[in-house]
Amino acid sequence: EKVLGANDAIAAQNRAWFREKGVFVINVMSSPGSGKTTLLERTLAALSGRVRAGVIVGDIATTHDSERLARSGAPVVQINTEPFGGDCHLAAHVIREAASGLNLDDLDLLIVENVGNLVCPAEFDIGEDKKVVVLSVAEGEDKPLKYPLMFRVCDAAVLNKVDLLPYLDYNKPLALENIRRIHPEIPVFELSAKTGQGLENWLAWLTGQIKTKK
Amino acid sequence: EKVLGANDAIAAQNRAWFREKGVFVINVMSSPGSGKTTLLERTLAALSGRVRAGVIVGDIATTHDSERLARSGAPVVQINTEPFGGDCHLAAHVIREAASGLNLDDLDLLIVENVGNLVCPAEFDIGEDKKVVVLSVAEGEDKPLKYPLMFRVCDAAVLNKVDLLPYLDYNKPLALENIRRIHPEIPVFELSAKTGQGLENWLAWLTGQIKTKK
Ligand SMILES: Nc1nc2c(ncn2[C@@H]2O[C@H](COP(=O)(O)OP(=O)(O)OP(=O)(O)O)[C@@H](O)[C@H]2O)c(=O)[nH]1
Ligand SMILES: Nc1nc2c(ncn2[C@@H]2O[C@H](COP(=O)(O)OP(=O)(O)OP(=O)(O)O)[C@@H](O)[C@H]2O)c(=O)[nH]1
Ligand SMILES: [Mg+2]
Ligand SMILES: [Mg+2]
Repeated sequence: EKVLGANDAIAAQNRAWFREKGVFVINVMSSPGSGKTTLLERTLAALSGRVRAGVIVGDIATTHDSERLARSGAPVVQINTEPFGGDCHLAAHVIREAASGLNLDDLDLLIVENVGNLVCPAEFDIGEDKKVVVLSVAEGEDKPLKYPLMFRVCDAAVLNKVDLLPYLDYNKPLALENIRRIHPEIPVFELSAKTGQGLENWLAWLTGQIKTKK
Repeated sequence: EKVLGANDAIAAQNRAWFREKGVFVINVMSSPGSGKTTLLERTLAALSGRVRAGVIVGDIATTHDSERLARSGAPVVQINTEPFGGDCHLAAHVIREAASGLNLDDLDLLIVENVGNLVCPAEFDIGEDKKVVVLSVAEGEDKPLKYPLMFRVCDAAVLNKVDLLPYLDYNKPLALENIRRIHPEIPVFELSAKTGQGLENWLAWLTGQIKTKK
């Protein structure tokens, strides 16, 4: 309880700071390997020249993801949790520290790619405007029911890797029903971060959210 | 630190109890949806009549996995962590409690399917003999480097969903190199829990381990 209390206080400070700077902040979460980084690579490329975006990437170890995302030209800060205990989530204080390494005056959008984990990141407010969960069709239809908190707290869901559907016995209507059972009104974007299929609805939602904050 | 200390003491008690009962215990971990339950369905079916197996399944919510595994005829205990805080891992005390719901005198093998999470479960000793990590080819090649602790502490790794390889740009030699970089001697079983391809090496390892403990 005490840990979350202190975290919430810092998250509120972050949120005020981001609002003052006019930066829209999204927190992107998923299981390991659902395709967060691949989706963000596509997203940064599509927004380039239209939206000034920066990224904070959290991982236990390696700088692989930040190197991939930095190729877009966007400013990227990598957080590695292994040096301080291997945290399985990003907390508000590490976001505050990482964000101070970016020039927020130059940004419209700050994307946080969280540590790959469908459980703990859902519990930590980092001062974001919206939370997004990425779910891959390769993981099965039941994850929303088995890991409900993540789907309850998120404002949007991305169903990724739809290019694999022809090769899986995947029951997409059931998967969508399971998401809606946990979070009835949540928008769900069905797409392939690999091929780019279905990306336009996700981009429309994201750019619409940025405009609303402005 | 205090949490892990208390946990280690109970884990040691569990281990002594399992040894006295002559039960070999494996702790199976992975990201959500890597295929733990599918692999265990196949494993229980293949061992039926040869090895007396029981299962403890941990999830945040639902009894889906225990229902699937109970179809094998094996005794199965489901742990749901949501009622006590939504823990993202199984600790030794909940394993002690769940195991007391099984008749260990009748078992050669106790399989623990942990909560889907590639981070925290690796830190909690539950009294098992061996830890096994399941990695799906759909998750990419870099997970061993990005989530190193899990691959360091495990005694065996299963590379699952190889039936999807023809549809993925997956670099299997790189994935195996990444596993070996973190844990050089670890045996890696390449298989498809869906089609049954490659299952025999995994079963040979498992039955060999059970015999060694006896
Ligand atoms: N077929 C297919 N593969 C995809 C898609 N998106 C991502 N992948 C693959 O999935 C694997 C993991 O993708 P990443 O983008 O690294 O996943 P991630 O969620 O960022 O992983 P972590 O940061 O480690 O949690 C890689 O092998 C990608 O090539 C997709 O739309 N279709
Ligand atoms: N193509 C393919 N799909 C598989 C394979 N093994 C499992 N799956 C599918 O992957 C999805 C998840 O499988 P599960 O066995 O439920 O995964 P899990 O690791 O037990 O998931 P959690 O318990 O929620 O962490 C399901 O849709 C399975 O049908 C495989 O070898 N090949
Ligand atoms: Mg990533
Ligand atoms: Mg399972």
